[in-house]
Amino acid sequence: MNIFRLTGDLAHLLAIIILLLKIWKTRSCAGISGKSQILFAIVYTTRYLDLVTTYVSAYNTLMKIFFLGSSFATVYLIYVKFKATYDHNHDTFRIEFLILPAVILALLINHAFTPLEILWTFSIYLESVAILPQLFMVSKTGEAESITSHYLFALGSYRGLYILNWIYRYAMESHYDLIAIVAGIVQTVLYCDFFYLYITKVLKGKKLQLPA
Amino acid sequence: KKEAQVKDEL
Repeated sequence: MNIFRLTGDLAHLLAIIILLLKIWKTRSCAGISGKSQILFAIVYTTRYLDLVTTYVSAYNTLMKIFFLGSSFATVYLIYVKFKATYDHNHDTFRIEFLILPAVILALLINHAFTPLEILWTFSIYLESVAILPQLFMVSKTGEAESITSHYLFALGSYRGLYILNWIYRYAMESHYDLIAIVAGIVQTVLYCDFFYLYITKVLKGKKLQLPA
Repeated sequence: KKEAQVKDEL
């Protein structure tokens, strides 16, 4: 474990907590893409299957349980509890166009052709594009509540910090995983446009407005 | 082929 990965995991934890609190406190999931949250639930389910087979550390196990539980809780809040506030009209990204290519790519490019490894690879590829429905929804509505933009900033930072972690691990432990690194770079790049808007607008107290 | 070492990252 290193400081980059720890702060990355904490940023990830913070993002999930911000989202859960926003939906729970405002009793509304307006502006939130349910489709992205479904993709995240799929990502954690396919990635953390080893929860029952391998024990890495208490931290690792606890975080996996939290990510799994919170992702399903978020999907439940959006599609069941606060269904009336779910914005169907703006959450229209076709997630099959993200899932299928991730499945195909995982079957073609992986470290080992075993079920657990393929599922892990699929989850890495899917996570890199899982935020697209949410970014698409923000671009369609043309704006995002400031709490939603804080959520996105924390979520985008988490994988950006992981990139620093991978550089650190390569330098210190000569350990690297190209699949995770390439997907992590793609994932972080997808947020760049948003990061620019967040830093130039939201941090100045303005609302996050996308150029119409 | 890289061996599928233990995945210790989240």
